[in-house]
Amino acid sequence: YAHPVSSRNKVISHLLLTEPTPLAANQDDSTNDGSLRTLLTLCDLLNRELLVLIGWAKQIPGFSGLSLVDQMSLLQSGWMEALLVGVAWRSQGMPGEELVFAGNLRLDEAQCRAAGLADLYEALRHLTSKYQAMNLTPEEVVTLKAMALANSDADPVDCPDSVQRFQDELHEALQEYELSRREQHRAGRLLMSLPLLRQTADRAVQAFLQLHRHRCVPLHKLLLEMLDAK
Amino acid sequence: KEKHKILHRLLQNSTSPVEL
Repeated sequence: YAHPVSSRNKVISHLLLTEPTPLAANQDDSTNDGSLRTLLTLCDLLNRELLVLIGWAKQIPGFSGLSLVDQMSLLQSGWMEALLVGVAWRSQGMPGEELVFAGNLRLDEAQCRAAGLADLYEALRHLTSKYQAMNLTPEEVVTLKAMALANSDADPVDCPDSVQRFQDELHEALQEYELSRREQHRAGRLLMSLPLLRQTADRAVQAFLQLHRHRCVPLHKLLLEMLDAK
Repeated sequence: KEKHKILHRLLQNSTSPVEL
């Protein structure tokens, strides 16, 4: 590697430092329908998480140097993947196999099914199990989240070389980190987990679009805009 | 850009984290 280990680990140290504090859910009280209340609470949380995610993305080393068009493309394509890394990480080892959307919003299978999110529950539990089996470190989680955004296969790309450099920097940071732990296969294994994350995020996007289109669940403007970009 | 105006505005605002 062209750069000393310390400069690479700076990327991961920076990602750890700028990782946002998990948000709390604001319980919706606009309806007596329990399932709808859960959905509205979840969608409100998701919308606020999106706002935080956009602020977080700006702090990933190299992201703000991309053109505005490419920043938008990456976020429009990879936002759900980046958010789901957090959900799957928080949901590890939960009794009752609950999904931890927030400390005060934990949903089990029955609650998800009642809210019309059975498919999302199944997909997210599968992702959570995968991460749990891999025994991820916090360093790996923050890097995976940034890579999910960088690796979003956005199209069209305004400046492919800059996006490629952005991806390479994160990849090299991960490689350096794993080699410093003498884990020569870990970086590859993490990269090979990205397709499952993409698949899970696609199912999540479909689930929320269906809620909006078929059950007319109202969504905040930013969330709707990002779902529509899919 | 017109279709994605909230994201566009949030990214343009500043390089600091987005205020809630």
